[in-house]
Amino acid sequence: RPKIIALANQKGGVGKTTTAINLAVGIALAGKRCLLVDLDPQANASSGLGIAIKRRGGSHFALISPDSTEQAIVPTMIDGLDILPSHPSLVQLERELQGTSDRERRLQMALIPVSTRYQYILIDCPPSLGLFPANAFLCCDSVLIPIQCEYYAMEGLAQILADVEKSKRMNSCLRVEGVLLTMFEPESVFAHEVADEVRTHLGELVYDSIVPRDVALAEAPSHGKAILQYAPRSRGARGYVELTRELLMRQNSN
Amino acid sequence: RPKIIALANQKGGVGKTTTAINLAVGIALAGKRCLLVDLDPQANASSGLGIAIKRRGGSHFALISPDSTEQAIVPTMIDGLDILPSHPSLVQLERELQGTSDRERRLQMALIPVSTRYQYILIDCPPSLGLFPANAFLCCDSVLIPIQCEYYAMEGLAQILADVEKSKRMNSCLRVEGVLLTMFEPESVFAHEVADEVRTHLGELVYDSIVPRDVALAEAPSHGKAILQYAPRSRGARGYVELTRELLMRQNSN
Ligand SMILES: Nc1ncnc2c1ncn2[C@@H]1O[C@H](COP(=O)(O)OP(=O)(O)OP(=O)(O)O)[C@@H](O)[C@H]1O
Ligand SMILES: Nc1ncnc2c1ncn2[C@@H]1O[C@H](COP(=O)(O)OP(=O)(O)OP(=O)(O)O)[C@@H](O)[C@H]1O
Ligand SMILES: [Mg+2]
Ligand SMILES: [Mg+2]
Repeated sequence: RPKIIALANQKGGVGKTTTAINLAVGIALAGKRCLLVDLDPQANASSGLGIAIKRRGGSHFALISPDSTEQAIVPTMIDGLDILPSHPSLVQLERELQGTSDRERRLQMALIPVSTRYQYILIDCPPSLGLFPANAFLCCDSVLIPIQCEYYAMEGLAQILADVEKSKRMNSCLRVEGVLLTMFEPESVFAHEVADEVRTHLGELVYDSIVPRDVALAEAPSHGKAILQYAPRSRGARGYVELTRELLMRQNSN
Repeated sequence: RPKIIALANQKGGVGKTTTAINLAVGIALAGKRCLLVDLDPQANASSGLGIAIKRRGGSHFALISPDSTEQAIVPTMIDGLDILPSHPSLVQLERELQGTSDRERRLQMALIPVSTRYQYILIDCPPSLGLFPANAFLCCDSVLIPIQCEYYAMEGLAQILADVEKSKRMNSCLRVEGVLLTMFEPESVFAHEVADEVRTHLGELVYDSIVPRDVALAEAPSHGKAILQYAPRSRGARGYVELTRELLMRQNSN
C-alpha cells in the first residue's frame, strides 16, 4: 500500500504546487515509484511538469469513473514519476458532484485500481476547504501544510489544522505529516518572528528544512521543469533536496 | 447607485486582499463613501483592517437574510470606510446554499438595502471560481484582477477572463475594470518579460500603476492597518496611492 500525502492549505499562493512538484521529483529520484495527483482546476502541477494541454483532464475522468484512472495517468520526464493531470473542467465537476452521496469518496475509489503500482502518492490541492481537499483528506494518510512566514498565512493555519482534525472522524489514521516554511527571506526580521511563533506552537511538526524565496523556483515551471532539472545548484533546489531527505527519514522512524 | 467592483482571481496569493484593503482606504481618503465586502471565509480583509474576531460574520448573516445587512456592517478606523466582515463559517454556508435556486443572487439581494449609503463597494473574493465569486460577478459592475508577474498567474489569467465573459450572460453590464501587476520585482528579468506579455495581450486593460514587492505590505495587516497608516512613505503605499488615483480618473472618463 502506498503512502498518500496531501499538499493542502486554503491560503492561496503559499507554495503547495511548487512543493508537490519538487517533492514528487525528489522522491522519484530517491528510487521510489511516485504518482502526483493534480486536484486543482488551475492545473498548475500539470503545466509545471510540462504536460501538454491536450493530455490533461485525467483527474476529472478518474473522479467520474474509477476504472478510467489507469489510462488517465501520464508519465513525466522523470523516471519513476507519473501524474494524474488536471483540467479547468474540474470547476464544473465540483458543482455536479454536490448532490451525490459518495462525493467525498470519489478520489479514494479512483486510486484503488492503481495503488499497488506506487510507493508514494502526492495530491496537490486547490486553495480552499471545499470538495476536492475533502476528497484528499478522506483517502490520504497525512497532510503536508506549506506556509509562508506572513501574517495571513499564520492566521489560516488554525483553520487548516481544525479541518484536518475534523476529517479524522471519517479517516481515523489521518494526521499532519508536517508544516513546511516556504518563500523564507532570511533578511526579514518579520519572517523570523513568524517562524519562531510557528515553531513555538507546533514544535516537532515543523520541518527543520526551510525553502528560501528563490526566483529560480518561480522560473522553473515556465520551462515545464522541476527545480532539480532547471537550476540544480540553486538555493531553492537545496531546500527541496533537504526536505525530501527529511521526509523520507521521518517515514523510516515512524 | 454605487459603483461595485469585485477583486477576483482564482490563482491564490496574488494580492486580492491587499489590493481590496488599500484601494478601499484610498477611495475613502479621496472623500468617497466606501464599503468593503469580505466574501472570503479566510476573513483576511476583516483581520487586515483590525476587526475583532467577535465582530466578524457579517457577510454570512447578509447572505442568509438580506435585511440583516445593515446591522452586520461594521465601521473601520478610516473615516468613510465600512466593512461587511467575514467568518470561516462561510465554508459551511457555501455547502448549504448549493441546492437553492437563488444561490448566486444572494449577495445582490444583500446589498440592495445599503446601496444608497455608498459611492463605491469593493468585494474581496476567495481564490476560486466557485459560488462566492459567482455571487460577486452577478452583482458587480466590473472586476479588478490582481496578478503576480509569474508563470502560474499568467496561465490563470485566461481562466478568470473566460469566467468573467461567461458571467456577462447573467449580468450584461459586467466588464473588466482593469488588470493590476502586483508584487513586482524590478530587478527580475523574468518579471519584466511577463509584464510585457500581459500588456501585449491586454493593452489598455492593464493599469499603468504597478505595485512593487514591499515587505511593508506584508507587515501592515499584522498591525490591523492599511499601508497608508502603517508606512505611508513606503514604495508599497506609493503604488496604491497611484492605483487609487488612476482608478478614480478612469471612472470620470468613462
Ligand atoms: N520558494 C519560492 N521562492 C520564490 N517563488 C516561489 C517559491 N515557491 C513558489 N514560488 C512561486 O510563488 C507562486 C506561488 O506558488 P505556488 O503556485 O506553488 O503556490 P500554491 O499554494 O500552489 O498556490 P495556489 O493557492 O494558487 O494553488 C508561484 O508563482 C511560484 O512559482
Ligand atoms: N506588493 C506586495 N509586496 C509584498 N508582499 C505582499 C504584497 N502584496 C501582498 N503581499 C503579501 O503576500 C501575501 C498574499 O497577498 P494577499 O493575501 O493579499 O493575496 P490574495 O490574492 O488575497 O490571497 P488569497 O488567494 O489567499 O485570497 C500576503 O501575506 C500579503 O501580505
Ligand atoms: Mg497550487
Ligand atoms: Mg485574499
